[in-house]
Amino acid sequence: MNIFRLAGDMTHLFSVLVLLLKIHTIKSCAGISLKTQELYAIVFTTRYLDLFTTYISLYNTIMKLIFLGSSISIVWYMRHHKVVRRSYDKDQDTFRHYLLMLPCLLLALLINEKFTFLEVMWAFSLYLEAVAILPQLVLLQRTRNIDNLTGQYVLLLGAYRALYVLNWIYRYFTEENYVHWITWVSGIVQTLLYADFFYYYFQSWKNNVKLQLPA
Amino acid sequence: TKDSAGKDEL
Repeated sequence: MNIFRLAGDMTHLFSVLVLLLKIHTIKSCAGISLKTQELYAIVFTTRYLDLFTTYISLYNTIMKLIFLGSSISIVWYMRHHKVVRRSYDKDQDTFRHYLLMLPCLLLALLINEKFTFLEVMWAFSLYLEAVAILPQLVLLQRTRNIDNLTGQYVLLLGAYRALYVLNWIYRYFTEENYVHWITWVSGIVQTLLYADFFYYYFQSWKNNVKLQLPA
Repeated sequence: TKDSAGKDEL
C-alpha cells in the first residue's frame, strides 16, 4: 500500500469520525444531508458484497466493516434518534436522491468489468459514490451558517477522493497491468464535484472568515 | 492477482 492510498483511507476514516463526533457528542446533525448519508450506506453495501467471497487483508476487512457500520448507523441516528433527528434540516434537504440511483444502475449494467452480479453491483457503487455528495453540496449551499464540523467533514471527504486519484497515478506507474477505467473516471468526476467547495473553503480559511457558499 | 487489482481498494 502506498502513502497516498493510506492517507486517503485515513482522511476517509477521519471524515466519518468527525461526523460521528458531531452526532454523538453534540447530538446534532444540522447541516448534514440524510440523502447523501443514505446514498453512502447503499454505496458501501453494494460495493462490499465481496466481503463474503474474497479475503484481501485484515486491514481491508476491518475498514470495510467500519465504513459499512458507520454509514448505516449514521442513517439510523438521523432518522430515529430522538434528539439527533430534531436537528435534521429536513425542509432544506430536498434533493431527490433516488433519481440518481436508476441512471447509475443502468450505467452499471452497460459498463462493467464483467457481467456478473458482484461486478455490476461494484460498478453501480462507484457510479453512485461519484454523485452521492450532490445532496450534501446542495444543502451546504442552502444553509447560511455552515458550522466548523460540517465544513471539516466535507473537506476531509474531498481530500480522501483527491488522495485516491494520486494513489491511482502512483499505482499506474509502479504496478504492471494496473488499469481501471471505471474506477478512475468515476473517481475523477467525484473529485471534480468538490472543486468548487474547496475553492470557497480555502478562501474563507485564507481570509479568516466564516465559510459561506454563494447562493 | 492481476484481475482483482483495484478491488483491494476501498
